[in-house]
Amino acid sequence: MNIFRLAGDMTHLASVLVLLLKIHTIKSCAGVSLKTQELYAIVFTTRYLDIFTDFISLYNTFMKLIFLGSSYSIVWYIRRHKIVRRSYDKNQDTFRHVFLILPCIVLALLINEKLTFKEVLWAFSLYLEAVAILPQLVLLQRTKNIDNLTGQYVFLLGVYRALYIVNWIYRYFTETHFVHWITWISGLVQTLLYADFFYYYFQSWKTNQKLQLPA
Amino acid sequence: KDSKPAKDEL
Repeated sequence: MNIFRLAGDMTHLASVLVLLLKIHTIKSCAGVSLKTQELYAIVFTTRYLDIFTDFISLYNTFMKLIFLGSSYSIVWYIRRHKIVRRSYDKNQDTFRHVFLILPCIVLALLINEKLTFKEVLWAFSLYLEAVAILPQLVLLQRTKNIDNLTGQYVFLLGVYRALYIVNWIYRYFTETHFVHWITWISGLVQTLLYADFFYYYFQSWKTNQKLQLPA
Repeated sequence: KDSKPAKDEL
C-alpha cells in the first residue's frame, strides 16, 4: 500500500468520525443529508459483500467493517435517535434516491468487468458512490449557515477522493496489470463533483468568512 | 500470471 492510498483512507476515516462525533456530541444532524448517508450505506453494503468471499488483509477487513458500521450508525442516529432525529429537516433534504439508484443499476448491468452477481454489484457500488454526495451538496446549497463540522466533513471526503486519484496514478506506474477503468472513471467523476464545493470552501477560508454556497 | 487486477481498495 502506498502513502497516497493510506492518506486517502485516513481522510475518509476522519470524515466519517467527524460526522459521527458531531452527531453524537451535539445531538444534532442539522445540515446532514440522510439521503447521502443512506446511499453510502447501500454503497458499502454492496461493495463489501466480499468480506465473506475474499480475504485481502486484516487492515482491509477492519476498515470495511468500520465504514459499514459508521454509515449504519449515522443512518440510525438520524432516523431513530430520539433527540437527533428532531434536528433532521426533511423538507430541505428532498433529493430522491431512486433517480440515482436506478441509473446506477442500469449502468452496472451494461458496464461491468464480468456479468456475474458479485461483479455487477461491485460496479453498481462504484457508480452509486460517485453520485452519492449529490443530495448532501444540494442540501449545503440550501442551508444558509453551514456549520464548520458539516463543511469539514464534505471537505475531508473531497480530499479522500483526490488522494485516491493520486494513488491510482502512482499504482499505474509502479505496478503491472493494475488497470481498473470502472474505478478510475467513476472515481474521477466523483472527485469533479467536489470541485465547485472546494472553490467556495477555499474562498471562505481565505477571506475568513462563513462558508456559504451560492444558490 | 494473474492479469486481473486485485480489488484491494476500499
